[in-house]
Amino acid sequence: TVGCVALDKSGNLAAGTSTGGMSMKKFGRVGDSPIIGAGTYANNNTCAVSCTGWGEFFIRNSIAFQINALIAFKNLSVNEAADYVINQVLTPQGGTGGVIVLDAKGNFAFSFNTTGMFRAVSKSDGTRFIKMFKE
Amino acid sequence: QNSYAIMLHGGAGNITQENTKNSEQYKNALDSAMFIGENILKNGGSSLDAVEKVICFFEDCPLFNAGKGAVFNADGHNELDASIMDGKTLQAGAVAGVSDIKNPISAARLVMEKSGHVLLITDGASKFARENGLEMVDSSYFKTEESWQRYLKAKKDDKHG
Repeated sequence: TVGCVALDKSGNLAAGTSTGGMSMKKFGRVGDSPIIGAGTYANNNTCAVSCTGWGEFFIRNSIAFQINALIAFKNLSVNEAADYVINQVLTPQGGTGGVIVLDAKGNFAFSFNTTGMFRAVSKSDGTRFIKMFKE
Repeated sequence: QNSYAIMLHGGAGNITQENTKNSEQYKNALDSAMFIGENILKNGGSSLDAVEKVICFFEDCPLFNAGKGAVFNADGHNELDASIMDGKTLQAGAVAGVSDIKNPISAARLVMEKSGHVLLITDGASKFARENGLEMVDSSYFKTEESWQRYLKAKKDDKHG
């Protein structure tokens, strides 16, 4: 799975996700990537989210929307919301994967419970990095 | 506001130091993807354009599980899914189970902007993409030797006496 979230100079957020699904999946099986609110979500008032991982868990828990809801209704930061859904929602159920989250102020967060996640960020303030593991 | 930001991911599966011996390849691909997005945003382009173009790059790159190089299902076919959402309007679009649209993320955006719906699947999604001028490919386009060998190995390992 691949995904991208972006904030433009007009203050607009967008999110997208694309995948080939899980290897050896049952024909016709659809994971979270094309399900709005599960694998992808964006709202200028809260954040943009793209997910990757075991789709069934992301669908059952509306992970992408849940991150948005935690920010909207509990005033959590992007870091707190991302870590909460991975560590308190996904992990106890046996789900695996990760999320990237970006808000309208340019605050960003990654969270995952797998051995690694290919990820990168770039901001107009000069922040720029690429990471693969939990370094 | 004159600032911008972009984040991307290329999956979080079984990534270990062992199975990413060519980690430089992945890092270079992530760098190239980010460069595409940065250029769009730096020049005043929209976040939607940045997201679509970055994901198109990933879909065209055989290193990642999307588009060319995607994994195979149990029947040995590629089934691709994609979605996109606009944070300004809360409009969204998605396609699922497609096997002949070169860039499913562009089809998802087309669904969002021109269909009046959110999710189109399989043949219907392909028909809609074709009618709206997206590039279509034979399903063999998505197959790479490496992903096919991984499928054959997985299939063999899955057999139990």
